Amino acid sequence: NPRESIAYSQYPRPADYPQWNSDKPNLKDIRVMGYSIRTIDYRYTVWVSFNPHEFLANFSDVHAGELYFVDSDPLQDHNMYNDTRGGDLPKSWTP
Amino acid sequence: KDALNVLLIIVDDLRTSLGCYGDKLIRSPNIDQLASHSLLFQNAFAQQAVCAPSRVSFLTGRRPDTTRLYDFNSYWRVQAGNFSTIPQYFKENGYVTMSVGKVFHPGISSNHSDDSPYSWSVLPYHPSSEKYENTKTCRGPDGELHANLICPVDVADVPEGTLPDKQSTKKAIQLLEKMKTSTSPFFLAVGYHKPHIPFRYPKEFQKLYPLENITLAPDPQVPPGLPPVAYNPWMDIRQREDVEALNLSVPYGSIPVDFQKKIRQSYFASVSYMDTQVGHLLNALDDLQLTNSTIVAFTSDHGWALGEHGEWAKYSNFDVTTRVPLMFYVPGRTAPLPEAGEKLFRYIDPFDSISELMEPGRQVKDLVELVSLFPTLTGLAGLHVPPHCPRPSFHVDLCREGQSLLKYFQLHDLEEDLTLRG
Repeated sequence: NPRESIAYSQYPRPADYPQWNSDKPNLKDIRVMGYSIRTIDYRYTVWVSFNPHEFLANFSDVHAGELYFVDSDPLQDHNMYNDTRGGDLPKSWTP
Repeated sequence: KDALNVLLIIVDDLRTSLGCYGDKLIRSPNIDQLASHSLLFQNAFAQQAVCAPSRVSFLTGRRPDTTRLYDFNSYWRVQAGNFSTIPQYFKENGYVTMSVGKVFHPGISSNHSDDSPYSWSVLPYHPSSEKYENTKTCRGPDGELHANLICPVDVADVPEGTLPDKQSTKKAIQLLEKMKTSTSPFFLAVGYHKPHIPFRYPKEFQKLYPLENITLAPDPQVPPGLPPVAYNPWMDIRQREDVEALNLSVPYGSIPVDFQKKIRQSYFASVSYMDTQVGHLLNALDDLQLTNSTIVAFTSDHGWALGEHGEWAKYSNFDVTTRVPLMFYVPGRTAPLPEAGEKLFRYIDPFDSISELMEPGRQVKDLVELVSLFPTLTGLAGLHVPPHCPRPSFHVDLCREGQSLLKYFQLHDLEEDLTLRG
């Protein structure tokens, strides 16, 4: 069932706002990690606190979120995350 | 003796801007021809949209949270665990493993050695002309040489009179010729540099993409609802002389429209140039009668934003930067074994306007991940597929975090498919 296929991606950031090293932060400067879960229907991303010394992401501390629906917004220009009030994290995301 | 060889082609920063992915503008006849004999995954995604972390992830079969490489500054065998790699596993199973061009990201993340001797039977090859890639070899409108982002060149004019990917193709063909008479199966990984920046390619390829035919990205503005943390401020291209001269404000200043079109034109021209290199390599596979005994896997380490969401380069979680081309040609599985003398991969000149449209091969829509490359390649080659990793798996040298994609290659489907097509 194509709906069961899932792809995970992630990207690190040094801060909540763009700065000179936002594209390629060194490990010691990473403070936020964006974890994406993709299905054939949507892409859901949470940007959460990240501790580079412990290599630990804190899913209870969500800095921002993104939610795009493939059918209605294939180019991912209309972030619905706040419209859904961020919603509860999908069960599969809670550590 | 009967083991299938493996040719793994990894293209740097290649998004799915290819004919076989439905992009009508792009001239990529040789990759499209490969796709017509392959199983093509329409929705394959990298686990992190930046070179070293993505490459170490798919070459070890572990996710970035396990390799603990999110930047360029650590070697997984030191930082995280002594994880086996795909080439290492083939080497341990009797294959001669060889690396040409950019397979591992050079530097600390591959121990300044492309992970030799673990991964490779012979010293990895790097094209000598690579050292000029970021130097002042781009002739600007002022007639001077610059280190530009947009860098169409007269190959005769550049140092050594050649380009890295041309040298890589030549070396890879030499290795194929040598392996033709070997009794051992081979695993050859060829890493092409283009379309990674700078867009330094033979200038004639620009003719394939007249500026009047080039449009902007369909959504060139930063979306109002995009959280600032998600935005990639494309700092790397800003450091190139021609972009720097635009005096753009950081982080949200947008590139002038005509220059956006020039960037897109040069990315596409780089793709077609790279396609010719892939074409020469696959044509040699045919000439050496290795097509019926060699699996060909084609992919990239991540995509590239060409102005979508007001962004350029990779460094984000958008689909345009994480979605990658992924296809496998498996002799007798994704295409019938070629008859004696039959050529599957005859070189096609992208300037040949009559090159007929390719019949697409089989395609899969399901979402898949680059981290599945390890179990899938080993399975297709008939090797024992490494077990799923426990959590955590830092202490386990050989296991994989990705699903095997073998189920998509089921023969009966193919036979059915072929009779239908027959």
